[in-house]
Parts: sequence; structure tokens; C-alpha cells
Amino acid sequence: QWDEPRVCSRRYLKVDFADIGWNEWIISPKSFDAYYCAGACEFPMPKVVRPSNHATIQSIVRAVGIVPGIPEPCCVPDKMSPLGVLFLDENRNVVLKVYPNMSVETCACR
Amino acid sequence: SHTAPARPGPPMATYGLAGDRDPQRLPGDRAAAPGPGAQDMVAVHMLRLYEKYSQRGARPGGGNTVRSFRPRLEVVNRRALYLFNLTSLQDTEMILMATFHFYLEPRGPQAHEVPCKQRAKNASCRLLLPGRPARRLLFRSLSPNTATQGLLRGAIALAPPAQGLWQARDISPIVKAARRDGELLLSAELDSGEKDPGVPSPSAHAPYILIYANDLAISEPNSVAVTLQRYDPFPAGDPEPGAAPNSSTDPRVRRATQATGPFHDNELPGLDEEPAPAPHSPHGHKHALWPSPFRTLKPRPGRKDRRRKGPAAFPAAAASQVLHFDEKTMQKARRR
Repeated sequence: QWDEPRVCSRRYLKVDFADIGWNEWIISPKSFDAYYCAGACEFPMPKVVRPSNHATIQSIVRAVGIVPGIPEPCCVPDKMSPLGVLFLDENRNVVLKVYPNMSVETCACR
Repeated sequence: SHTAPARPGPPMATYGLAGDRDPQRLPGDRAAAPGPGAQDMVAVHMLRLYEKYSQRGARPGGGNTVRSFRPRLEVVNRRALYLFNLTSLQDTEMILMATFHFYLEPRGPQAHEVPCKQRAKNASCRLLLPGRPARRLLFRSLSPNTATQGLLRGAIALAPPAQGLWQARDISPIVKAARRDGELLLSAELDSGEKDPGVPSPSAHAPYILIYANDLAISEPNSVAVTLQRYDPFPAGDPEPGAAPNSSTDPRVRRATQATGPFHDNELPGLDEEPAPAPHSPHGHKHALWPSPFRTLKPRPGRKDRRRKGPAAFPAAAASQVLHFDEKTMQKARRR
């Protein structure tokens, strides 16, 4: 994904349950768009990376260099969405569970 | 209640509980999606719930979990008992509602209804027909050690339908009480009041139970793996059946990445004593933090390979530790 922007942003990731070996008991969905966050949170951070106040301060401290060992803020999921999964339990009964935070909607520097 | 499905096509199921009031026929390909047994009402119903609650923000019955339970048919004294094993309910799942879904056969003789229909075509008229014993649903909870008869948990009177109907009844108090008492084997019996009601065939319109629950642990870290990951990294024949999923009799191997020095590593203090994760490992340090349900997906090397790698890895690991110290520190250490 060389064309992806260098700055922190959401990147596309499709997870196929067959790839991680869960397809034998998961009925639906077979796959879902999970996405992921990647990219730099360099000073100065643009608004688009939605930095927290703490991340902004940390970024400045790192840029100034007065305190050694301070890393860049991290590019992490900010808003996430749930995913309903239909699967068979150990007794072969069908179960529906709605798992929170399964798919990334937005990323941010935190 | 709802009309019985027309076979062999996909059943048209509508359910009047838990807010599922949007009857619509399922396309045949969707009904077949769950694989074998997809034509039964449980699978169809669950697939409909899945489609409904896959929409953003929708919560099944106000919770996050719906469990279905199929029964095992047992015949005792020529009476059909449907046995439900509810033990797969998790302790963290708070029951919001439980519903019992069943197919109620119409009753003859039809001639009795003729004068009634002439007077009024309503259900209450049929209910007033004399000479018909009331039908009841009887629920008993069973202790694992007892026989088929158990504690009567509830009885629900049923009005006879004009035609074959799938019906649903709220059995929340029954299931909650059974769970509270730790008796999660539940039997359901349709008491027709007749001496010899006949025994239904096992596959014909088997009833089922749906339990709507709120899993309090679903927001916990790793909950998706606790409930969904079942990969056994130690298949049958592996010589360490009693070992924990990630345990090994081999010494732990320290796999240090290229050291970047004591600073600028962005790692939590204290975690650097744990083995570093392999590149692209989905678990990373979580191996140490969430040990029990997380199992490695990587194929396990054979015992010979592990023996070969084990001793060889130790000198390398020891050498890698030296790299963590800068020259000044090393000089100081040597002087001391």
C-alpha cells in the first residue's frame, strides 16, 4: 500500500474468517471490513488526524526535545463500529452476538 | 403467532416477540446460507435476527446476544418430551427474555366448527366449543441426575388455532427461575388432554427456545476470542495433552528484535522482559496478558525441531541482551 498517505489515517483491511480458521463455526458474515490505522503522528499534526489535547502536547514536547525518550503520539482507532456474528456454539446451537469495536471508522493520533 | 411454512420452499416465519415484527420472506439462497439444517425454523429465525441486528445501532432485545436451543425428543409413556440443554448459557449473560417457539397442530373434527362459523368468524367462538380438553404447555426443569420427570416450572394454556400455526410464548420467568436454581435442563411437553395424543416424528416442526441476553463480558478485552476462537494448536496425538495452550516443556526462547536502545522504543515499562512478538503476530504481548483463551494460530513445530531450536536460541538470546547496553555503561560495569 505504497500509495497510502504517510500521515495517520484509516487503511483498508478485509478480514476473511477462513484466513484465521474460524469459518467452521461462523455462519455469517464470512468476512468483514475491519480496516486499521497506520501512519505518522508527526509534529505539527494536522486537524485531520484528530489529535487529543494530550497528543498535541506530547507532540510539541517531542519536537522541542527537552525531554528525552518521548515518542510520537500513536495512530490508533478513534471511532469503531460493532459487528453482529452468527455462529455455532460448542453444542451446535446457533448464536448471535453483536461484538463492539470490531471495525474502525476513524483513526486519530492519541 | 404465524402461518406455518409452505414446504419445501423456505419457511415464512414471523415472530411477534422481541420487536421482530417485520415479516418478510427470506430468499432461498439466504435460507440455505447456514448449511445443513438451514431449512429448519431455528436457523431461519436466527438468520432473520442476524440480518435485523446487523444494522448499525440495533441491539437484539436490548442486549447483545441471542442464543437458540434445539431440543432432543424423548418419548416417555407415549408422551413426547422435548429436552432442552441450556447449559451453554454463560455466567456473564444476563437473561433479558426467553421465548418458546412451537408449531401447534389444528384439531378436528372440522364439523364442530361449522355452526360456530355461521354465527361468528372469530377465535372466541371456537374457544367456546364444548367437549374439547384444554391444551397446555408444561415446562419442567430437570436435575442432571434425575429421570425425565422434574420440577414443574410453568404451565401455559393454549387456544386451539384454526390452522397449523407457529406460535411463540414468553417463558422468561421459567428460564430465569431454572437458571437461578442451577437446573438448566428444561423439558417441554404439549399436554393435549387426550389419552393417546400420538408421538410426533422427531423432525416435524420441532420447537425451539430463543434466549435474549446481555453479555456483560462482551466489552472486556479479548471477548471475541473467548467466544469465537476454538483453534486447538495441539491436535489429537500431540504428546502433551495436559499442557496449557501456550505452555511448553522447552525453555522459553527470548526473541529480541533489533534493539533501538533504551530510549525511543515506545514500549510500556516492564514489558521488555517478555518475549518479543514475531513479526505480524496478531497477539504480540497479549500472549502474556491474556493467556487462557488466546491460542496461537501458528503451526507448532515438531518436537525435534523445537529441541534443535531451543538450545541454539539461548546463546543468541544472551548475546542480544548485551546489545541493550551502550558502551559507556559497559565500561562502567567492567570497572566495577
